[in-house]
Amino acid sequence: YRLAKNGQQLSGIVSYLNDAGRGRVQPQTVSSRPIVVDVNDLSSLVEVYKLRAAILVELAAKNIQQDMQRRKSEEDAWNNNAIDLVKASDAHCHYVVVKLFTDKLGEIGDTGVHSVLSTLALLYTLHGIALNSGDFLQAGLLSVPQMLQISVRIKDLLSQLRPNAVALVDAFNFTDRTLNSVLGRYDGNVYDNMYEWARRSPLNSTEVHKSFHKYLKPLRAKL
Amino acid sequence: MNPDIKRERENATFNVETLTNILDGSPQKTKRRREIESLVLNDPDFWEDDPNFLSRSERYDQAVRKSAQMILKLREYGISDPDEIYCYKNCVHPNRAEPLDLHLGMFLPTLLNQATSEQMDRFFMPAWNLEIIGTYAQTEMGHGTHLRGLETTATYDPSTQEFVLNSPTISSIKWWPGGLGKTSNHAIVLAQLYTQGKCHGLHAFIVPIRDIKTHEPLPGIVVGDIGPKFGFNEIDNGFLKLENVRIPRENMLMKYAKVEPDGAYVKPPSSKLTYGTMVFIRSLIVGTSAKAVAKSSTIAIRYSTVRRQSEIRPGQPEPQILDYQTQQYKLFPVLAMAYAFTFVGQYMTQTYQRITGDINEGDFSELPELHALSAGLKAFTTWAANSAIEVCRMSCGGHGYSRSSALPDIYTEFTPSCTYEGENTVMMLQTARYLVKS
Repeated sequence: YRLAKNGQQLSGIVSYLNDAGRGRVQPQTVSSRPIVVDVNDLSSLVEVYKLRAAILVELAAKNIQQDMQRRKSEEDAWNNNAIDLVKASDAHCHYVVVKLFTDKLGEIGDTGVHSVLSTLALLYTLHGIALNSGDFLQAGLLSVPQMLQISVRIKDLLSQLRPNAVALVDAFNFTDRTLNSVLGRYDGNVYDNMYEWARRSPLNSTEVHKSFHKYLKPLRAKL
Repeated sequence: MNPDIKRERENATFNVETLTNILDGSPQKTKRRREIESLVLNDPDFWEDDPNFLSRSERYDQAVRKSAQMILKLREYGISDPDEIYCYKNCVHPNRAEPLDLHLGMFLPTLLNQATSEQMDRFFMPAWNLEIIGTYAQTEMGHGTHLRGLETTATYDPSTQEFVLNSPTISSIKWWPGGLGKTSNHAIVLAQLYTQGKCHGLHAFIVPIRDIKTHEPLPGIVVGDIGPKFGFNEIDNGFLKLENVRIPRENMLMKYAKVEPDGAYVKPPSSKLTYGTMVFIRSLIVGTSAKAVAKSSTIAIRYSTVRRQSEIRPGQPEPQILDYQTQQYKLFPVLAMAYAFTFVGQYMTQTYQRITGDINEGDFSELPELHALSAGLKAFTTWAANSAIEVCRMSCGGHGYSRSSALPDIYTEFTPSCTYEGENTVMMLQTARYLVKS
């Protein structure tokens, strides 16, 4: 951010800070028009994640600057704004994840797989916005009606994914031995295997546990 | 086959095998992975007693037996590609860490990245043949992620051309390294280097800690297991106290920084190179997060199609619990996360390999970005995955509590990744430093 602010051109995953450093990214007022119009368009959603990251980095940097102007040392100013800094990092990482997921879709040729992964990517992206709605609303990146639209859309996506849920986890292709879970068995025969597993518990190695003879029986004699 | 889960599979709208190939990287990689899995799964030498019913000492014992078998079999089958070794290991020790993890995952890579060619000649083949079993001892009882605060000292003595290593305080005792307690006979120790009266910061030293033949601790070494933990039952995480332990000058890893025989110090081209192994592990952790979420969501979603409970419409049969919107709202974002993190994990591995290649060619320009990205994504993915596993456990109702579900073990084995190789908040602040200052 500071290098960008000093006119240097950043490259790589942080290149979005070039605009922030030059004051081209500003939180919008609530009344102004939001940046994203179509909440179904992944590329514009990636863009709002990017803007959210840029705004939060800028906010943290400005808060540190202000503290330093109030004669705080840089180290104290840093500690005084650590919550904002962690939020900025979190937003940056969230943007990277959303961007990489969306980029991956571009490499997938199979129509069926592309379609179901696009639905998943959209769910991941919208769910992230819903969980962090305060950031997006405060920055004016999305409006309140759009947040409501997102809630509805998330419910649509859940129903859309429902028929493919088992196939999507099957695609991870874990064997029963590597998963090692009675509940997650490939054949779905959960209850009989759970009963079998419980029977193998060491507490079941004898019909009467030794603690009965050692403690309960003598106790009973004393009462 | 349970009829409900059978019907689910019949209703899918895409080809599962095609997606598996994408997750593995290619159809050839899927084929090879399955070959490796069947080698392990059909091998009676890897059959085991259910660890859920064993004591910790029995679990450690069983894990060491399997790890020893694993090394023999890897040789027998000529498996040497790191990805294939990783796959084989994950089948031998599903859902859990094992006693040789630090040897394979940190000791050997540190040698490869930071040893000179002479040091490679001395240490690598003995380590490859497990005469040397190594670990990576960085964290101390009183100091973790803040590396400049580490107290262990390595003071160079030019008269004997040796380093003298010490744990000057109780808080400086090395604490937590996997395999340190009982398994390893060597440790790469991170210590503050003192030479010619000056401290030059943290450097890595190869320190013998147990006799290679008898496995008894060497003079000046106090070593042991740190006791039961939240998960990691198969691993002997250990402590190490160094009392005037002398090692030859040649045991400092000197590919980059050096100490000359007279004690003169030669700086490394980048101070971050000492922490290269941590960057490697952080890059891998992103993929590990994806695996943990993928396993948990597989368990919870399959179970949610088999489990029937209550009623949506009065008088109708009990529906599959996956038909409840609340269950979908819990599980499908977790499923989406599993896919997202898998692709990010693939990207991190490729990026790590590309930038490491550049570093080996002398180009360090992208090292700071790799540091920042691996730290941030390690924290971001482990935090999210940790919560997601718990969501999956809760989604399985009462049965999620049973160890038979595997969810408690996935959770306890995964949770330490939020603190090891860098505590997550500190990692996020390191990324923030890069974002603000870069």
